[in-house]
Amino acid sequence: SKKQVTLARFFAKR
Amino acid sequence: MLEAKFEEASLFKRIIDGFKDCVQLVNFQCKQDGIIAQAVDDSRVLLVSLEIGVEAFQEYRCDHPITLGIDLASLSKILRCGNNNDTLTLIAEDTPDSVMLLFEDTKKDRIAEFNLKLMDIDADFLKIEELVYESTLNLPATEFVRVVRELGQLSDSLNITVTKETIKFACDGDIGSGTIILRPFINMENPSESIKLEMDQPVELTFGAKYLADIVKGSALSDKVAIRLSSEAPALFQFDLKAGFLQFFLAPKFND
Repeated sequence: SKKQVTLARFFAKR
Repeated sequence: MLEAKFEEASLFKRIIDGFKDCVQLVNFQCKQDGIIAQAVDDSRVLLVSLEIGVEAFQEYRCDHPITLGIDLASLSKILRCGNNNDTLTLIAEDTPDSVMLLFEDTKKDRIAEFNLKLMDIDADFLKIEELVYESTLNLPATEFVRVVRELGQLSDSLNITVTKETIKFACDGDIGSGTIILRPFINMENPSESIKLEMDQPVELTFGAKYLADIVKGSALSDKVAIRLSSEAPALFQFDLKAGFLQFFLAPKFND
């Protein structure tokens, strides 16, 4: 099943 | 000093109604060129970004940047007081403790004044405009609302697959499954009814249905929604105002 990720996963890359 | 006058209170009401159910405490940053706001929901999955340009106002004046920290639940109580076609003016000092909301009917026979206490809200302002997307969809907002409502009944997740010629929404839940396929077309007579699809790469993403149910509330602002998808970025759902926009950035669900 799929798990909800948070926005931090994307913005942390910056 | 800030003086921002909406020709009709209903515009500001619709803006606030468009996102008050997913975030509560919001800093409204008022500047010379308009008002912007950004807030993340408690689960850190959904980010709301609002921009109201000067042209959205009948009159607008803001000499110095002013931040209004507002509890949207409290603001909504006050917004319910005025009539939809009253003018609504937001008035604040340079370092305000409160913001005044002034409702005036068109004949200026009834003038109602409310003061909303401001809050000190500790929130970062994220820079988000550099995201790159693989697909952009433009749908009638009513179609988007319908898809989210219909499929949201069956499952807590909604899958979107975009290929060259189709947009497929699908869900699979305990009571059953559903699929809705939309194909791009142009309605010459009524362009806002058109469905447009620009695709650089096929993309397939899954989103939490409860977040989409919040996002569709933005449809009160616009008859169209733009959806931008990437496998590497949060999806963007955008409702345009005449001057400005309401954007929702939603983190997808991924395989464990």
